[in-house]
Amino acid sequence: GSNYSLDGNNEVHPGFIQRRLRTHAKREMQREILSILGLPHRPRPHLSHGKFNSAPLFMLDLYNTISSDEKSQVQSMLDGYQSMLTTQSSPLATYQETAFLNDADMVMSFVNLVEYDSELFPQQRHHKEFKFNLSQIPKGEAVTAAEFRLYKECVSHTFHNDTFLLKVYQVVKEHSDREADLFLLESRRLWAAEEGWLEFDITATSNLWLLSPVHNLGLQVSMETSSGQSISVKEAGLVGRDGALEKQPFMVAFFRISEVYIRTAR
Amino acid sequence: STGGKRRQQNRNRSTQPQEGSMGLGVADYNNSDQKTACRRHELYVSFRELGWQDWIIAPEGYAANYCDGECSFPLNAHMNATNHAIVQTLVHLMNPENVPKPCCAPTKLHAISVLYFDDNSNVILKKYKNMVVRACGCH
Repeated sequence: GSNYSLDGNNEVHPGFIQRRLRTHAKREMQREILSILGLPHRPRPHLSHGKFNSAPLFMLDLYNTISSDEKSQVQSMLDGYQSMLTTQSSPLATYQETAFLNDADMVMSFVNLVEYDSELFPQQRHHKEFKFNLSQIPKGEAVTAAEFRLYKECVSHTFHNDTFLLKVYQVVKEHSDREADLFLLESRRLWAAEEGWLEFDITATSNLWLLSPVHNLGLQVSMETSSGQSISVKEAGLVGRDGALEKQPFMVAFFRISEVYIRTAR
Repeated sequence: STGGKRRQQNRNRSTQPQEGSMGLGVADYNNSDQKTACRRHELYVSFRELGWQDWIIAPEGYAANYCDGECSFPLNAHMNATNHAIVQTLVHLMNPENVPKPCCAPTKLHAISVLYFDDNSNVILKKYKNMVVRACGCH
């Protein structure tokens, strides 16, 4: 049935009769397809930063992984293994994501809503905050896996062979006059010369945010040099909002759909 | 009890002229039903044609095939005369009023995945099961 190749150049099978739909028929078809996709209306995204920044690129990589896996199942297991290897080597979708994909019906990526450096309290240690709006996740769904993804650039010209200690915290409670209460999610030692995507598992945190949105106070990231000196994440090479579009930080959540969507036959 | 009826049916059948069973050979069945036999009809829905390429990232469209056509005996390889008679009888026992009519419906369905933006410019990758009809048959 796949009369179009899944690898992007979707030329339509010559056997199909190309027919231009008239306006009314087109609107009818649009309503029909939206009902099949389970969407109340057609989304109108504000693609201010162009269509393909980091999150869509990552998701497109996942989509192609699924499509190539489907094809590989039709062709042979060997191909499937091959597509897994290529997936592993690709900078975006890693083997881990492919594993998550196998038992997820839905994947959503969330762009970072707010981010500012710690200029509020000069004596405060450097940190960067990230927040994500999970309200679009269908009610009652449980996240089977969630990742926070940060891109690190090489800064060996400044820090040579130094290493950094990166810490990711969940913000538990905010205070107006002092630092927020934090819960350490993960700490990781990195080389200054390292370059690429860093993935942090925030599955438990995401499920907490889903269950009780009032606790969704975001994440904090801080960096120290090997001598324990706090430095700004930007100096350490972490890409933030002012960095390249395709390296913007984002979050991705994998989950199974519990409700089975039955469409009324027409 | 279906005994009486069945005897009645047998009596009817025995009085009918026998040309029915001598009439159409398999080839004739095919010729007479060729044009409307149950089969998969191809239909491609292009998201681009629907003007949705601003929010649907992939795929460009999908094969929304469907099943249509008459189901005539022999329904398919598994349903030889004996099996057909058994099915007919069982259905009849369950619901004598119903005259079971085989219907042309999908026998193999595949999923598709759609990648799209939501209103908040988040990106959603969703798997839709049973979207593409791969094969049709008589149920």
